[in-house]
Amino acid sequence: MNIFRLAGDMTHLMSVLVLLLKIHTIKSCAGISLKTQELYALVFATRYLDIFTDFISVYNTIMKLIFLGSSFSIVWYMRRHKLVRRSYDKEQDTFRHFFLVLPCLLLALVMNEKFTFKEVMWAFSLYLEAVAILPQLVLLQRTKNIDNLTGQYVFLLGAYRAFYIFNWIYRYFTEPHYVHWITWISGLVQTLLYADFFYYYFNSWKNNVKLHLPA
Amino acid sequence: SSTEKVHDEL
Repeated sequence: MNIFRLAGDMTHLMSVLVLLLKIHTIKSCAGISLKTQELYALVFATRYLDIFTDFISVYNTIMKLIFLGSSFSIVWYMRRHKLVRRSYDKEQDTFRHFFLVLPCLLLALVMNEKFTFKEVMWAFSLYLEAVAILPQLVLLQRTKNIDNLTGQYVFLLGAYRAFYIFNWIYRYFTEPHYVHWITWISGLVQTLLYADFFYYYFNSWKNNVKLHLPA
Repeated sequence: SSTEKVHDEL
């Protein structure tokens, strides 16, 4: 465990917990894409199939349980909680899961480290994670008005991506057999998707104005 | 590290 990996995990954890806490406290999910949240729940469910078969560390197991629990809680709040679901921008959040899930599944069947159920699902989760933010970015574009917490949520996710890339670079040079092409390429694609958002986020922060995305 | 690859990242 290096400092970049830890910082990446912590910003990832914070992004999910900030969102869950926001929804729980103000009983609103305005500006949050349910499609993206459902895709993340699917990402964690398919990636952590090894949770009971491969023990890595107590840290690893606990983090997996927190990610699974918090992502499914967010989906539950947005779909089932009678106050929260009323604030959901259903008409604006029109991205189809199918268009992201199917190509990722096909890609995972072709490109994986080993053709086993667990490895195909692992690859699928990496590909899906790379693009799962798209419905959220589309929703941000449409609603224009981005409150601080939604902005912070996407910012923390972007920070997590950046730290993970530093972690891979660090591990590449410090661990002799550390080569994971699938992880790196899908991770890089995911980070690039945030670059555009970051540009506007930093501009609004620098000029101390409310975040607005262009049409 | 072992030869059997395990995914140790989240």
